[in-house]
Amino acid sequence: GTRIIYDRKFLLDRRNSPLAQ
Amino acid sequence: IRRKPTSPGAGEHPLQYNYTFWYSRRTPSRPANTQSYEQNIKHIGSVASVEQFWKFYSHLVRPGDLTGHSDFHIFKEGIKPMWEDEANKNGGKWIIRLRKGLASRFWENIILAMLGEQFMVGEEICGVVVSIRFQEDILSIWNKTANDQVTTSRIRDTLRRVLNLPPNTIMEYKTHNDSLKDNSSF
Repeated sequence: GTRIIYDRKFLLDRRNSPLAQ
Repeated sequence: IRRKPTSPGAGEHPLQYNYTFWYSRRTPSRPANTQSYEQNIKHIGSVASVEQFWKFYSHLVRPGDLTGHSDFHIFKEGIKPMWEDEANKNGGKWIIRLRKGLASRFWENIILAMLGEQFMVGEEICGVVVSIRFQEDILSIWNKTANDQVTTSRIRDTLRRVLNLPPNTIMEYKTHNDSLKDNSSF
C-alpha cells in the first residue's frame, strides 16, 4: 500500500498551524 | 482502562502509524527489575496526525531540561516500550551516546524522521527512546528483527543522515536478548 512520508520541513511547517495549537 | 481510539481530526495530516508517548523515571538505587520497570512507566498520550503530534509535543518538557534518571519513549500504538512485548522480543536497538546539551535537538530530529517514515524499513521500526542520565544522554531506536542486517544497516545510515551526527559519534547495536541477559539497557 501507499506509505505516508513527510520530510522534516513539511512536519516543521505544520508546527504553527492553528490545528496544532 | 480502555482508551478512546486515536484518529486524525478534520483537516489534519494523518501519520502512517499512531504513536504513543510514555515517560519513566527511577531512582538509581532501585533495582531495574521488570516489575518495577512496568510500574514506573507512565502512558502520557497518543497521536494520529502531524497536528496532534505538535500539540502534544509542545506541552512536554524538553528532554534536555529533565533532571535525574528519566526517559521519554515514543512507540507505535499497541507496542509497549519493553523488551518483552511481542513486537520487541526478537528485536534490538541502535544506541547513540550524546554529551550533555544535545538531547533535545537530536530527540526532535529522530522523532520527525520516525513520524515522517524516513527509515524505509517497512514495519520494522518500533519506537524511539531518549534516556537522561547523569554523565551523558542516550538516544535509542528500536526495531523488530535484530538479526536482519539489511534493516539494521539501513536504520544506522538513515540515523547518520537525519541526525547529521558528529563524525566521532559512536553507534552501538544491542539486541534486547543481550539486554535481558546482562540486565542492562546500554
